[in-house]
Amino acid sequence: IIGGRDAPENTIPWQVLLSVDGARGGGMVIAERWIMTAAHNVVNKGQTVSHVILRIFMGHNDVDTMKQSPLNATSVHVHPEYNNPNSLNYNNDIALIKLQDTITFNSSVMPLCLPAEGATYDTNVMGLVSGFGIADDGSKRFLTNKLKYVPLPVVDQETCRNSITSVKRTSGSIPDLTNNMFCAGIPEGGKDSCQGDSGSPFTLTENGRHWAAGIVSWGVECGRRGTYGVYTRVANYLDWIKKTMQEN
Amino acid sequence: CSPLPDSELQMYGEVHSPEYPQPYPPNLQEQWDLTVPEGYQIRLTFTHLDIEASANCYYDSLTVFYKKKVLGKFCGNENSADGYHPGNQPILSPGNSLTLVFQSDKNNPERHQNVGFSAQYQAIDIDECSAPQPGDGSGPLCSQICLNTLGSYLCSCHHGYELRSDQHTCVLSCGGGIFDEPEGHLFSPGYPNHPPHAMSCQYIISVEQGFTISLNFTDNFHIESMDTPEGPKCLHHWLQVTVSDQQPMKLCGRTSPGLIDTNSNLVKLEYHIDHEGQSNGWSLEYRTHRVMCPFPGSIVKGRVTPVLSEYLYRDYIYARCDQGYKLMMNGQEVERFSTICQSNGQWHLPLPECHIIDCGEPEPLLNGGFNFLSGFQNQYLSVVQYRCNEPFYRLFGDANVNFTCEADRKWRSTHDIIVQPVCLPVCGQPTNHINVYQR
Repeated sequence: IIGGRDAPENTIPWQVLLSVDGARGGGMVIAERWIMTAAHNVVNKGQTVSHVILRIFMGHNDVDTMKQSPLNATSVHVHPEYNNPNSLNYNNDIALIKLQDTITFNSSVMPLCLPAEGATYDTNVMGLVSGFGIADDGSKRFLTNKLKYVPLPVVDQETCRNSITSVKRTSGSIPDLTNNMFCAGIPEGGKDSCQGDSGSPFTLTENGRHWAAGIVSWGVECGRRGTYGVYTRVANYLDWIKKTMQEN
Repeated sequence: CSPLPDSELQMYGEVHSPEYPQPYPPNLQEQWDLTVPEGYQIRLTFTHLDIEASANCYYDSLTVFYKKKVLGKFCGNENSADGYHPGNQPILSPGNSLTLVFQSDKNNPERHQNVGFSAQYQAIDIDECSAPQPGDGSGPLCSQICLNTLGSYLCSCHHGYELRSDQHTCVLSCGGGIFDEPEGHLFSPGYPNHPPHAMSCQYIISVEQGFTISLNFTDNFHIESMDTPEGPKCLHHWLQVTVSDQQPMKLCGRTSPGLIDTNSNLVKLEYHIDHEGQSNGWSLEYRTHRVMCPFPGSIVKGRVTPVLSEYLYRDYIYARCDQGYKLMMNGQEVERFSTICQSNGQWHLPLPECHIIDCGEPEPLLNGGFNFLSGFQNQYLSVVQYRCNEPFYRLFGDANVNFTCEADRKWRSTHDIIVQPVCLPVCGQPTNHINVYQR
């Protein structure tokens, strides 16, 4: 998280830390046995990783503390239309992990709500993105073991598309923005999600209740002026999420 | 029973003179011996008699004998002035035989073509019982009771006597009488007249266990008592009533004991009179009653049926519990209960108890629990309220969270359907919030 702060205890109880083959990623608790994350966290060279090499942590804001009690997965369910062999297509970047054991919720572990039917992503509405990914202290970036967060506004879809088109002119091939994605961030940069945050939640709040609006997916650099972070638009996947959970 | 008539012997028949209805030939001497079974007499009825008439039936005649006694000698016809015609009156033999002798002389007047006789006979049962007492001093056929039968008779005796081996006379015998019917009538020999002297009679009334005997003496009671300085005593004549496990009771005097409830199913009566004095005896009706069991009482939180004014031998009672209670016997639950009044006047099983039913521990609720709102633990009509571990779980929908222990031993919500509550996780509401005060 660029430009963010350390999250106080129990403020983001749905945050999950994933460790896949040594790589760090994020996720969010959405039910007693289900974790939602980005598909690209659990797909390696086009293959869904085995649940055996997947290590899952939750319940603390400190990685060192969490590592004492990993949870096991029983299955990994990647969205069937996710296809990203060259890391240039993040469309449908969503996956579900089923846990071996049921979680009992408490103040440190709690599920995040799914979007309501017809949920809207209004431009400039402030959301919150969190994660154990790359952080900075204003001058340099580093790997942090503390959960960090940063509030970011939802960016107008056209504004975001224009920013990506502008970057494409100078940087060559970068992924496309689809309707299954949305952007969040500020044009002046300095506040963003970053590597290691993938799969973590971008939440919006309604009536005091946080809901999973986005999944940290991709972006051009981190916190760069004129660019925004791109998130999987969760509201587009309600049917698939429910179906997958019911069938499994 | 009476012996069947000898099949050789005819019970009826017909006899007639030779060549009847043609004139009989002269110079005849013919005899018929009619015999019917013992115990019967013969009735002979003439249908026609036409024999040459003469004084004293000197020439032709029909003579009827019983053994050697002449019952009649007949001749002539019903219109003749001479002779001796029997008319329409039948002849009855004193015994079971009859002999007819028909004779004609050698002169048969040609002007008369007499056809002889024709007669029918039949056996008639002798009523030996109504026969006059023989004059030979041998006494009546039966000394007490005579019963006529077909062809014979039977002798019988009054109660307290038995028939001797001669089958005619009776001898006093009143011991060993056992009465086992539920009710009956007993009286002393010869009652209401005095019996022969020096007599001891025993009567035993014995009925099934579970019944008690009551004796009801008639008013006409007379057993000789002796006046002593201490008052009248049953010294020489008495009726002793013995009930098992009780002191025997001697009765005498002229006052009827009336009704005696023995409370026993076995009563022995011994009637004794010596060779002097005079007692006319006694008579009683006995009846039996079912043994009574004590009132069964009542059951707390239950009821006993049927409710009767008294409970007697073989009566059944049933026990049921009020709703929400169960029948318990010796610490074990029983589905139903009945008990019977036994012959010893005791119920074969004591009444059970009604214990309040128990629905058992309410179903646990995952991520929640329950509290008792009322009632004692898991008993009938206890109410529990389910709750979830808030703020992390909440009850699903508007599920009823109050469950009552019902009579069917199930925890039920206010609806009949048993729907277990479910705790659903609360999402998106952390217990701590990010507060940023710097602006």
